[in-house]
Amino acid sequence: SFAPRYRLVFSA
Amino acid sequence: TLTDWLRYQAITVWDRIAFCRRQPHTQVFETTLTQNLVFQFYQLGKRARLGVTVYESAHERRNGNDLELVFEVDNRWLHVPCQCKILHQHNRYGGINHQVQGQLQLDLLLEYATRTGGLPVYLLYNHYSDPTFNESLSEHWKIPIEEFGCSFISARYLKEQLFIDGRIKAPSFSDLHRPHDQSALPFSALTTLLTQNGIHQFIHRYQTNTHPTDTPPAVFLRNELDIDGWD
Repeated sequence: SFAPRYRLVFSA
Repeated sequence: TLTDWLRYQAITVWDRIAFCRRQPHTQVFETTLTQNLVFQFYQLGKRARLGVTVYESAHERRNGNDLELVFEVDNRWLHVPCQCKILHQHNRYGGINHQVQGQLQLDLLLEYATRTGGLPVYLLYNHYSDPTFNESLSEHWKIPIEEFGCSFISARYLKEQLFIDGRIKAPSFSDLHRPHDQSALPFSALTTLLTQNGIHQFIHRYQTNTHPTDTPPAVFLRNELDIDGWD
C-alpha cells in the first residue's frame, strides 16, 4: 500500500 | 515567502533536467529531485523560519520516497498525499504506469487518500522544449515557463486520463498542461490558493480546476492530526 516516508507541513 | 521558495524550487528542477538532457552521460532521477526537495524544505524551516516542518516516518520498512504535504490554515489541516513523477526524455510520464505487486501505484495512492481523507495529487517534475507550446502556456498563466518545473495534478483526474481504448498510455507534458480547468497547476499555486482563499476555498478551487467529482477531503483540527509514527 501507499506509505509516505516524508510529511511536509506548511503553516500559512 | 513560501511562494517565492516554491517558484525557485520549480525553476531549479526545470533547469536541472534541462542540464541533464544536454549531456549524454548525465542523468537525473525523480528520487534525487524528491530528496533535494525534502532537504531544501527542511533547510527553509531551519534558516528562514517560515512555518514549515519536515517529519520522517518512524517505520523502517518505508524506504520509498513518497510524500505527504500537509497544509495548516486557521488551525485546519489538509492532507495531500503525493507521488512524484519525472517527465522522461521522450516526453511521457513513463513512471505513471508503475505497478507494485500487480497493482497500479496510482490506485494505491487513491486507496490511501480515501482511507485517510486526503486530497491525492501527483507532483510532476518537468522540462519540455517545444517553444510554441511553452510560450502559450506561459502566456496563459502569466508566469515564466520554468515555474512549471514542478506542477501538481489531481490523481483521480490522472487515473481517467490513463486509459486510451482500454489500454494504459502514459500521458505527455502537453496532455497534462493544456490551459483548461482540469489541467496541472504550477507548484507555487499551492500557497497562493491557500493563503488568498483559505482551506475550503482551496479545496473547492482545486476540485473545480482538476476534477469536479473528487470525493471531498477531510479537514482536521490540530489535535486530530495523526502524529504517531512520525519523527
